[in-house]
Amino acid sequence: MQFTKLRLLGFKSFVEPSDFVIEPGLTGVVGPNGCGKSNLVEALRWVMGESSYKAMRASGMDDVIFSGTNNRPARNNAEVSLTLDNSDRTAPAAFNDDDTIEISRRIEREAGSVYRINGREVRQRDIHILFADASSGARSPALVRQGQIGEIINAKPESRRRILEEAA
Amino acid sequence: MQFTKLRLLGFKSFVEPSDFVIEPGLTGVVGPNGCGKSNLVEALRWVMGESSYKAMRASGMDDVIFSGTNNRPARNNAEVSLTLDNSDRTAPAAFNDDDTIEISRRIEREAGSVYRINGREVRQRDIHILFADASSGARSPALVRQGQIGEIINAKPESRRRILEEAA
Amino acid sequence: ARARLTASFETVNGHFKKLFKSLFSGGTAELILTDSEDPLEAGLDILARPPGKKPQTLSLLSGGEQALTAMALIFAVFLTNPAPICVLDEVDAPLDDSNVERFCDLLDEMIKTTKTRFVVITHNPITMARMHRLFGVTMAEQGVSQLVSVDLETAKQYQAA
Amino acid sequence: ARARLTASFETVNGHFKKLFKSLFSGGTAELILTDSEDPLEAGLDILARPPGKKPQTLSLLSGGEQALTAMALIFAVFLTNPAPICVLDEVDAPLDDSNVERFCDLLDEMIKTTKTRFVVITHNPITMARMHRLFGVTMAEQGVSQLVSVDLETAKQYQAA
Ligand SMILES: Nc1ncnc2c1ncn2[C@@H]1O[C@H](COP(=O)(O)OP(=O)(O)OP(=O)(O)O)[C@@H](O)[C@H]1O
Ligand SMILES: Nc1ncnc2c1ncn2[C@@H]1O[C@H](COP(=O)(O)OP(=O)(O)OP(=O)(O)O)[C@@H](O)[C@H]1O
Ligand SMILES: [Mg+2]
Ligand SMILES: [Mg+2]
Repeated sequence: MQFTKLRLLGFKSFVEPSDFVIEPGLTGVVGPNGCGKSNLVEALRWVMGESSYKAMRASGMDDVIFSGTNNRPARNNAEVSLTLDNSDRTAPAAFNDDDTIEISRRIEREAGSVYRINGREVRQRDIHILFADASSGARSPALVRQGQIGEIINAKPESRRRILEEAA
Repeated sequence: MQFTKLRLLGFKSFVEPSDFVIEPGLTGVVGPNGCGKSNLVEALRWVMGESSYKAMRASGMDDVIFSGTNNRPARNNAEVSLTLDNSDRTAPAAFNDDDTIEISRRIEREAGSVYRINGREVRQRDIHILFADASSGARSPALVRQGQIGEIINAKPESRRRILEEAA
Repeated sequence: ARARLTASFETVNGHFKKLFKSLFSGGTAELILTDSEDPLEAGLDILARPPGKKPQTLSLLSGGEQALTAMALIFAVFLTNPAPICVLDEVDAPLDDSNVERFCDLLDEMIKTTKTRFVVITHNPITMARMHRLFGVTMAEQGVSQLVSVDLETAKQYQAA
Repeated sequence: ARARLTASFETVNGHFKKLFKSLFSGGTAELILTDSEDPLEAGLDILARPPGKKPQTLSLLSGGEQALTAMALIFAVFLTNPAPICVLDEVDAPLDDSNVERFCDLLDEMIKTTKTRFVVITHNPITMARMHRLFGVTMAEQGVSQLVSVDLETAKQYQAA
């Protein structure tokens, strides 16, 4: 399975529909302070089933919904979808019939999130299983948060072992 | 009181006597990764009476003593001295007779530290009093550790209040 | 002690509002004493609103925005009760070039109004160029630090060591 | 599960030793499973020794050295069990120029040996220049993020916004 596209709508500062294409090799993301680069990474973590609002730097999960600017009102929902290329047929059996797999998560203010895989509503657990098999997911050590590269070094040995489990 | 010079001998990677002159205005410190820039800041914090080895990124206070390289043996002691210009006579009464005040701290492996002010041995408490009056000291918010500028923002409101107390 | 803390809170807050506006070229910010009748027990909350954005919890600010907000607070404390020395260890690391320039502008302003001496550790060539003097720390002999005074050209070479 | 963890530990350790040497141009490092008969309960310790220095506790390493060591560990895990995607948010911020080049050399090596796709957020012009493609995030309208594909020249201008 390969990650090919991330689409955001109303997620944090991405109020307008935005498509982030992910191609093989090295994709650089640049821009001034506060423009939304780290928000993009959080959108990826969120659609892969992140359940802790702290990992979204938020004080509640509703904080990921666009909260408005001087010229625009706040929204009441946000949606992120992730497209996977499954032409190598490596997805778990339940989802392995299709060439592409689209995972989406939609949140309504004060009403929680709904996940879908190729349009069908699924539970958060199904999302976790899908990504665990693919050595990825919301808590993957391969998603390095800003300022956190040193965290692995300063962590206690027990929590460092978690990284090894990803490799197993 | 003004800070004018910091002298290191055997402190961390500064095994040779090194003089760091501190002049008015902006003094930049540059150099490749791992060359000793942050060690310099820790030497300043240490001579001002820092009692926690964690603030020295160490696992014990003896870790501040030069531990040797492939070509040099470890040392058994380290010393840092700080020269203050007191020509404006603003030091606490006990130390206010002199134009310059030299504070030194010397550590012997497994034997702890000894502080001196202008050659006379003093207690750690005396050092803390001297610097508290000068709105400085080992825990001053004006010494910003590497990677810690965000710490003030992410701290709990109670610990942020400590900053205000410095201003009082 | 209570009266002193409240008085210094007002002064720091005044400086903080001004410094935030100059670092962000706009927007508003303020300090709030929270949770308690007694200022000696209260916490310090920060309300920061970068230009054009809605006020949000601090943790939603970006890495660069948090660094600038923290700088505004530290310097507001200095202006209230100047410390003799300030050491900043790579605080410009999360900043983009235009914010590095604003940070240096603020340093220039601070030395005009206080006697604080600044020691700034940096890898950023823009910051290096705005220092009054530069010290290089090298390890000509591996594992052994040596301090030398350098000019800007040499400093840039260190960076590309 | 125990046998699998021990086997993967050996592979990760092998990669980690090699990657550390290439990132630091020398020195030695290794992973150690500590504290327990049972690998499933053990902790993971890291022994890192930059070239010419004595082995020390990790916390004594500098900011830049810790970032490189952490990178070597993350990539060692990838080589053992490649993740489909890796996102690095300003991991080059604490690095000097020569270490930024080494970091980019390592990225180039990783794409030759794995199918992992890398998303690298950076303010550093050296890293920008070594990417295969660049996306810019702008806030033409304050508070509203927009994604655009950019070339290197435009990216450098963003930096100096
Ligand atoms: N729910 C939301 N609605 C609108 N804007 C939001 C929301 N959550 C966060 N933001 C805005 O997003 C901005 C932060 O974006 P982000 O952290 O991605 O910046 P960045 O590009 O990573 O910057 P830096 O280079 O400083 O790290 C903040 O200014 C914040 O106001
Ligand atoms: N007691 C000691 N004896 C000898 N060397 C030491 C001692 N303690 C620390 N060091 C060395 O000092 C180095 C770290 O120095 P420091 O953290 O000051 O680097 P730096 O210049 O700040 O680098 P960076 O730019 O990466 O932050 C480490 O490589 C470590 O080996
Ligand atoms: Mg960011
Ligand atoms: Mg450092």
